[in-house]
Amino acid sequence: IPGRHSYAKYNDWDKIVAWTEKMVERYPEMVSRIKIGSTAENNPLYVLKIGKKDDKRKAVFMDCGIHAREWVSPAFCQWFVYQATKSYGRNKIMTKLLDRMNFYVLPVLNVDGYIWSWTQDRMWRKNRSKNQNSTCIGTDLNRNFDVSWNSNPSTDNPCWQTYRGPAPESEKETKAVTAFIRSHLDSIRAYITFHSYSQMLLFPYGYTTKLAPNHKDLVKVAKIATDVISTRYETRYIYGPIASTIYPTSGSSLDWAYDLGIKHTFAFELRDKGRFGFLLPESQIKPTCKETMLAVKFIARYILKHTS
Amino acid sequence: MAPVRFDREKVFRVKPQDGKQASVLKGLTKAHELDLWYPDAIHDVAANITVDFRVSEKDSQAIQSTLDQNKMQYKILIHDVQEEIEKQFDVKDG
Repeated sequence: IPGRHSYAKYNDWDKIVAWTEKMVERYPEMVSRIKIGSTAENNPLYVLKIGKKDDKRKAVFMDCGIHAREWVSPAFCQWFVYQATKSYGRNKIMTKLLDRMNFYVLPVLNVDGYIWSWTQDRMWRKNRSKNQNSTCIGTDLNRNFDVSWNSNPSTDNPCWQTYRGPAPESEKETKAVTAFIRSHLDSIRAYITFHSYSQMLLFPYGYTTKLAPNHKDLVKVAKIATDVISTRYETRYIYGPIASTIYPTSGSSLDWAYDLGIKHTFAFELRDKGRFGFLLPESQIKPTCKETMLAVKFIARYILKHTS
Repeated sequence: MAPVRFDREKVFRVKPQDGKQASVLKGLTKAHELDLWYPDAIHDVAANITVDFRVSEKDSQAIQSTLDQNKMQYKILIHDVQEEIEKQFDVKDG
């Protein structure tokens, strides 16, 4: 029996699974759990659907924990589900959002890596799949999406942290996510992925320095979202396209989702700016989640109002 | 298998000022198989880009010497990674 789940603490995988069950049990009208696939080590991949039963409504897809060691990311996804369910009927904005749209939340994308980071190696980043002709383990799932997959020379060595895998979508985790998003493409209007660290809000593209066709729109949303973040604790985020704001990158989920047709795709790089890096203390989970929540709610409201 | 420990491992922050310093840093990253925290690939290490990386206790002296020799300014963000790992859990149960 896993120990007690807490939104203010980091939870291991067993606690997160038990928590997903509890959320479905507690909010049967609002929360359902969808198994979208399984991992290389046969762990289940769960998406929590928050909202009404109607599948035709606009939806936002969110994933957390694509990189195992970025623990504050899964903490945010859990926080989001908690806040959404708790504030429905109490908070005007959340009630309006949930009355009109759905959220698909994947609390941990890289489950095997996350477990490994808890049990064996806190600094683990990739998944745990075996690589042919190499003793090095794992693929960086955020280099494994089928978008300009083979364009970056620093991703073809299985021993590197950014190994892209033997082929695009070679990983079961990537495949499960892309299959789910493709099958819900008619309703998904926004894709948001959560990473840490460096306090940035990023949007396409990463694989090219060309600007996205709706660049101005993305800039507008990102500017307001980062302004909103700072209102709570004065945490400063920067924003911009991945390639020019951090560095060029290939095979990322963000670019893949955008090129698939989801025209509002964002990646949050959550707290902090390097004091703790991947080792953000638990005492900062709550403030990080609270400020991020404001930005996510803003993006969702924007999607509701400005997409057809 | 015993979990990996990170006793006295350090996290450095370096901002190479020019191409030469960036090359030095890339060389160090390759030679010591440093764990890049930011950016996440050696390919992206360049002049005027802030680079954070984790160094084993064994290698940290050599890294510091090389940075000093090349007059590269650096900051040690974390002096003992294992200590920070333990300090992450700073919220009491209940």
